[in-house]
Amino acid sequence: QKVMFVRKVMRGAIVLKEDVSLEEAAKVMIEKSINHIPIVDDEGKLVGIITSWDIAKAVAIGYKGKINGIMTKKVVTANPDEPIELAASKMEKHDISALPVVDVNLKVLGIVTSEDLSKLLAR
Amino acid sequence: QKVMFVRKVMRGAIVLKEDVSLEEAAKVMIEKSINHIPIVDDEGKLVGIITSWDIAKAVAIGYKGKINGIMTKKVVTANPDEPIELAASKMEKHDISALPVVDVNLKVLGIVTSEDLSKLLAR
Ligand SMILES: C[S@@+](CC[C@H](N)C(=O)[O-])C[C@H]1O[C@@H](n2cnc3c(N)ncnc32)[C@H](O)[C@@H]1O
Ligand SMILES: C[S@@+](CC[C@H](N)C(=O)[O-])C[C@H]1O[C@@H](n2cnc3c(N)ncnc32)[C@H](O)[C@@H]1O
Repeated sequence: QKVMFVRKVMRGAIVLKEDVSLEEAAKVMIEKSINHIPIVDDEGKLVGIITSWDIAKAVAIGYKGKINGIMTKKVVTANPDEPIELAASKMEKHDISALPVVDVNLKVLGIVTSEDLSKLLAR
Repeated sequence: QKVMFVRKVMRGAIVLKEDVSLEEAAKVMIEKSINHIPIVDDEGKLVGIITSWDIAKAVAIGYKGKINGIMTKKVVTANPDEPIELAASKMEKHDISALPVVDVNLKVLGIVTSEDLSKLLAR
């Protein structure tokens, strides 16, 4: 069986800056029908990730601030040349459902989700 | 290659009734570290599903009511004896990431998510 690499299943990532409001992040998730948004600085470098789960957390605790107060800052990532099995194991190990795909300078190249991997089984 | 059935990968489902508040549903998602909650009636029959994406939608549009006003009522389901490929195709087709697993009377037996299927690739 040929090895498949992340490059083959990754999609383009919609990114946001960290000073964006919770409502704004939620609107982007709904408009683009996504659950995961990598957060970048002014140079496009990864600084965090926000997901619909974090929005649920904000609702659960009554948090109403900017996303940088609720996003996850220590982000688990993938690179385009790693096998999909490695990406799947990272998501399993950390109980997460998406990995921003980055280059050596932490520039966001795309994103791979458990939905993208699950689709590979839909034969 | 042996066929694998949904019964082998499904997990127990945490369910809620439809008159629960948005905050309550969000708190359950955070406490249990889940994104999908099947909604049942007084007999335990499936009547809807609410996900963290729906919570994000509520934040995006400023909805503050009970979950029955924001949950999805036409639910795509799986049964324990179907092959995982079928479950994966259903999720791909409807752009969803979870299927409540039900019996012929729509009683909720469990849930299977794209995260559960993605883990099968984590070798
Ligand atoms: C631990 S998961 C638990 C729920 C469920 N397994 C899921 O993936 O949504 C939810 C948290 O994971 C974080 N998260 C998502 N993707 C991540 C990634 N690639 N690296 C680090 N944290 C991530 C989110 O910011 C969120 O706070
Ligand atoms: C269409 S998906 C789009 C975003 C992303 N693909 C995801 O799965 O979250 C989000 C919507 O799907 C609905 N949904 C989730 N699981 C479902 C299921 N098994 N049957 C019907 N609708 C479902 C949710 O209630 C939510 O309104």
